[in-house]
Amino acid sequence: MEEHFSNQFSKINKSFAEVFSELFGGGRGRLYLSEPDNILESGIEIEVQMPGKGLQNIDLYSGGEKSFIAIALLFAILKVKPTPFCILDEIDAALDDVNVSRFASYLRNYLSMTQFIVITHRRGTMEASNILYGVTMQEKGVSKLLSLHIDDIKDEMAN
Amino acid sequence: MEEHFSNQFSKINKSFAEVFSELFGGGRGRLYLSEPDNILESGIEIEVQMPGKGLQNIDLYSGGEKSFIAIALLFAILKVKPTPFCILDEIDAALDDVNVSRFASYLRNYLSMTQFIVITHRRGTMEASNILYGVTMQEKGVSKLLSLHIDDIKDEMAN
Amino acid sequence: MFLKRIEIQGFKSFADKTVLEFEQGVTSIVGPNGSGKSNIADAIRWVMGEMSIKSLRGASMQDVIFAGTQTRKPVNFAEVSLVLDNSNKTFPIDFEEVIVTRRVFRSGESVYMINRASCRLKDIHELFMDTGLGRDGYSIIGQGNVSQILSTKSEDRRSIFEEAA
Amino acid sequence: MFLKRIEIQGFKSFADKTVLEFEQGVTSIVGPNGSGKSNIADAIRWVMGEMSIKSLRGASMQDVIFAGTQTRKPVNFAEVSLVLDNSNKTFPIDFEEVIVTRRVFRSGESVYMINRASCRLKDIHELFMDTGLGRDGYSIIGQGNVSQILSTKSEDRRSIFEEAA
Ligand SMILES: Nc1ncnc2c1ncn2[C@@H]1O[C@H](COP(=O)(O)OP(=O)(O)OP(=O)(O)O)[C@@H](O)[C@H]1O
Ligand SMILES: Nc1ncnc2c1ncn2[C@@H]1O[C@H](COP(=O)(O)OP(=O)(O)OP(=O)(O)O)[C@@H](O)[C@H]1O
Ligand SMILES: [Mg+2]
Ligand SMILES: [Mg+2]
Repeated sequence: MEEHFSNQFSKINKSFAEVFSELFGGGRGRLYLSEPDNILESGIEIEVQMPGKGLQNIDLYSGGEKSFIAIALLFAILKVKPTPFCILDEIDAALDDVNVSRFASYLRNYLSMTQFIVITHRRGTMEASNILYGVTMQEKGVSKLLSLHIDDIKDEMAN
Repeated sequence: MEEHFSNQFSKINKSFAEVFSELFGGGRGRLYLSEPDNILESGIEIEVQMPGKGLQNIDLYSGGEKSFIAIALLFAILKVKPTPFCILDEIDAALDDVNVSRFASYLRNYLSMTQFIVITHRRGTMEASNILYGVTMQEKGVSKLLSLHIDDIKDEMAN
Repeated sequence: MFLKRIEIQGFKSFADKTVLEFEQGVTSIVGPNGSGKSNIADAIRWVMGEMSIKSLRGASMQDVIFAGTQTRKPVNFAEVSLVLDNSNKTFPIDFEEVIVTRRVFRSGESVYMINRASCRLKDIHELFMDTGLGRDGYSIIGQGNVSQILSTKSEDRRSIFEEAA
Repeated sequence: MFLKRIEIQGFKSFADKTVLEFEQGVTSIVGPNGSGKSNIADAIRWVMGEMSIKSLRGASMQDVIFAGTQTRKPVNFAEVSLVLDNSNKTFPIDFEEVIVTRRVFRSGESVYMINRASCRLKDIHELFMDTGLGRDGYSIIGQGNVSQILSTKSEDRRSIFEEAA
């Protein structure tokens, strides 16, 4: 049990370091146990250094940076233990347009292992998908589904 | 003291009802005290009905609807007791594009009473402002200010 | 294994029967605020056996049943079916396709089914065990929850790692 | 009254002196994630007398001083000045313009000034009292905090109403 957890943990840590520098274009990400002697109960610490910045406490990072670090951790875990499908509900809300496109294109690296269903308002994410569904309430209070094409998006968002 | 609070409270309630139906294009918003006999300590309840939907518990509303209800409440309070300036940090993050433009144009109704400084990633909000500042880190880790024009936005977001 | 289809009827704002077909790859769901996008994520979480009312944003289990509008009457039951492709036998049962169904009536009575045969909730939990699709895992990231992986205290972060172990 | 200018030096990521001029109306601040936008909101909150380290996203008061980068040395102090137009005498002092300044050194020593004359923190708090610009009020809505007005328990909602009373 202990051995299994610490094996998986070091695999996730290695994958986090790789994913982090790919997503952020440099810098360093590291996971470590707050109490290494107590593997089965210890908390998990996250240490991150953005490219070109000093090492700092995770709370000092901005809203968008924190979302992006959490996304890097999610991708790192999916790399080590993929799930058949993954539902993401507006995880791109705090990202700027450049980071939205980085996230959207990074998603495509995982398609052989995981199917993604992504709820979003951001155009960069929509453009990275192969199927697009619109949900509207033409009749107030009742949800209806429309099958959309990416070109429809401009009109759809407008009404 | 009691009288003053309940006077202000009923003014804010009246203003909330007006702002709500203007922002949402219909429906009803109401504030009431959970313990009307204990004015100075009572909690404050918010009851909202979206246009065409039934009355429901505030927790059932979506992420974007909740943000928009909170924005309506903020505008209602600003109407009753304006502050000289107001700093809003990405309050439009959960809104869809249509609601972003509704929020941005509604802001302009308050310009005679309050100055707004709005931090945003959404284009609809940028288009409603008269001054635009860009903050970048050309030198990693050091913030620099650029004075922008709305036409620059396309380029600025791209790099 | 992948998600082929989801059928939703009477669940939250989906008064009428609605079917979403999926393929491998990335599917985006878009639409105005309050139109019902997160309700689809809730429907998937619910049919997979979610028992916490709070994580379904309701106050009682009946809150998932379509409550009516100014022009429509409330309905009596909510039903969701998840159709999964099992050709690579991720699920150790001998079917090419696995259909998981959950139904709840206003009376509180619940029905669970796997491939149209009635079963217990426990059977649905066991079906999804070890696939990483568990309810506490990382296969459904709810709205506004992405940064929670970081901001909780270090000991709260364990559950996502344990799910992956 | 309105905000005419803010001068930031050595505060968080603003290593070099930075001046933002404002007018009446709406000013938007845009830019990539992590570039320093919310640090400007923190600077305004700080110079107005904010004492809670947590609401400035730091662990200690020194966390507001520029900590250096791989190519720059840390600095010794952080200083922010807020220049307010007082022609309509919102502040009961006889100046057309009111400049509020706050400075903190790595040693922990703090300096507060109103119109370049040194004062106490208490004087800054009193200056902003009754203008609705108080720190618990609704004049600064932090990132991710907008829905908090709704989701807190009903008794937590009072503070924003009391500020407006
Ligand atoms: N004392 C300090 N010294 C140097 N840099 C600091 C200091 N405190 C914070 N920072 C930097 O400021 C950055 C965060 O800035 P801020 O929160 O203003 O970003 P933002 O522009 O609001 O981004 P977002 O769009 O993601 O919300 C962090 O990456 C951190 O490196
Ligand atoms: N039992 C129910 N019966 C009818 N409608 C319901 C029920 N439960 C929730 N709803 C409706 O569903 C709506 C919320 O839907 P949902 O959270 O899916 O929106 P969303 O599309 O995710 O929006 P956003 O973009 O703002 O996140 C609410 O407005 C509410 O009226
Ligand atoms: Mg939603
Ligand atoms: Mg920010």
